[in-house]
Amino acid sequence: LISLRALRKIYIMGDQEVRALDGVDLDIQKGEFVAIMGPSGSGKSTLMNLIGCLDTPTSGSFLLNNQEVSSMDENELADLRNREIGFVFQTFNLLPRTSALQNVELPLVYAGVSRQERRHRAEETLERVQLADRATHAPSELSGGQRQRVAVARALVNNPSMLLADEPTGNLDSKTSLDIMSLFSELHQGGNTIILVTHEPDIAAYATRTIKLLDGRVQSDVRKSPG
Amino acid sequence: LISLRALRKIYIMGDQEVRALDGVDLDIQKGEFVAIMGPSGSGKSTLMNLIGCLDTPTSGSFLLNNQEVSSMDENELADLRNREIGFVFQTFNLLPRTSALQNVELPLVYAGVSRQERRHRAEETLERVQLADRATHAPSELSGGQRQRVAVARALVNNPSMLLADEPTGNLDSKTSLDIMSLFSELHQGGNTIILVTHEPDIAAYATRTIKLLDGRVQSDVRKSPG
Ligand SMILES: Nc1ncnc2c1ncn2[C@@H]1O[C@H](COP(=O)(O)OP(=O)(O)OP(=O)(O)O)[C@@H](O)[C@H]1O
Ligand SMILES: Nc1ncnc2c1ncn2[C@@H]1O[C@H](COP(=O)(O)OP(=O)(O)OP(=O)(O)O)[C@@H](O)[C@H]1O
Ligand SMILES: [Mg+2]
Ligand SMILES: [Mg+2]
Repeated sequence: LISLRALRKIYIMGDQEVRALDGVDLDIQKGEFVAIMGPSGSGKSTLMNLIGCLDTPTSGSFLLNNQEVSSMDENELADLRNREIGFVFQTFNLLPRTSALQNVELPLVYAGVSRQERRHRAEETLERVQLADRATHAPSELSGGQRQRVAVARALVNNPSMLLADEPTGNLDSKTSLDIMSLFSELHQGGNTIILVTHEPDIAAYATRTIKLLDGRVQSDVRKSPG
Repeated sequence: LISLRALRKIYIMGDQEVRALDGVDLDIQKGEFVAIMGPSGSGKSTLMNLIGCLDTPTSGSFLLNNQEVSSMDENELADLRNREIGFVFQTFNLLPRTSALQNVELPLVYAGVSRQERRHRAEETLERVQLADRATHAPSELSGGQRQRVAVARALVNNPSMLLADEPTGNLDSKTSLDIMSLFSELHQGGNTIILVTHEPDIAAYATRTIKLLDGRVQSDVRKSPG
């Protein structure tokens, strides 16, 4: 599904160079459940933004379904992002003046789903993250963990073939975290691909493979032995 | 230091009532290190905002140093907030177009500290959270955990007599979390008061007392036995 070779992301700040990613080689197959760990600033969110087609690398190759992403046109990319990929951002990125329900409906608007079906599916997904009674609240009227769950619901609502989740349980107590992780397991069992950034080993344990980053490179890549 | 009686915070949404805090009774002495835990939405951030004088209760009494906070004038409150209290917000609340260094200097500006001393103390505090090499970056040029550490540095820079930290390690890997917690322990050993919201038991273990909230009320209040 995903093939990265010598991937780099370099920021130039005055006369200094910040190497957010410094040569990443990585293959991820369809249907895998991968956890990405590593210290603060090691490049995890940068990697996620590149895989999610929200950013472009400075150099290197990124193949998605054997197609070089840098040669795709904007329509193909937009289509990918809106129909194939669900993204839970580290900073949620909810629309501030919009209710939780409308925030969750947004990917279905892009997918051209009818209004009635959109409402029904968004309500159902909010129920799955235990926020049915907060549907009309705007983000500023929600707790930190509630906002995080709205971001998770928005990423799940269109049953994405690839879910990218950047620290989706950072603001959640352990019970609520388990609820979210069982939703992800369910999605994975449906054959979908999940890439999840976390620094909690208990959360990484749900994945079948753990990749550790350090200073913008892959430091280790461990697959769980089956059974 | 802090005395709360029958404290309530109620939001009216249409014909519904949301009881964010529903009758909190609590005493916290000067120099205590208190952890506040509880499920997502149980009222932790609401309680922190009230204690930090950033919000006002719907009803009930809040005494700070034996003075009723609701009867203080705006000057007294501003003085408290800027000189006595350091606050690490769950959503960081950094100034977006301002460098990390200038964000950390801000409390010292309010405290009337000279420019040279401000710069020196802000640099020193950024060093203590291992971000000396990110001083000139704006928040959008920092990772999630780096932004969180800038928020921690800003809260610590004026050596506050009361530190309020709302999930200060939610975006940090375990090693970086330990670095932050040892800074807090240091502050506590200097005689300062710390109130910390977390849902990680390992982090709560640094405190000498753990209060659990449920549905806007205190569910349990446990002091560690000394020694
Ligand atoms: N402005 C508001 N209007 C309506 N309801 C609100 C508002 N702000 C907060 N709430 C509600 O008050 C309750 C408590 O919120 P609070 O932010 O204190 O929770 P919390 O314990 O900090 O949760 P978390 O662990 O998720 O951060 C939540 O159910 C939330 O939906
Ligand atoms: N726009 C930018 N300009 C300059 N440097 C940047 C920019 N964005 C990110 N960086 C730097 O790139 C590095 C990697 O950032 P990234 O957000 O990928 O880290 P991360 O592994 O997600 O960290 P965390 O666990 O703290 O979220 C960091 O050192 C950060 O300071
Ligand atoms: Mg990150
Ligand atoms: Mg909160």
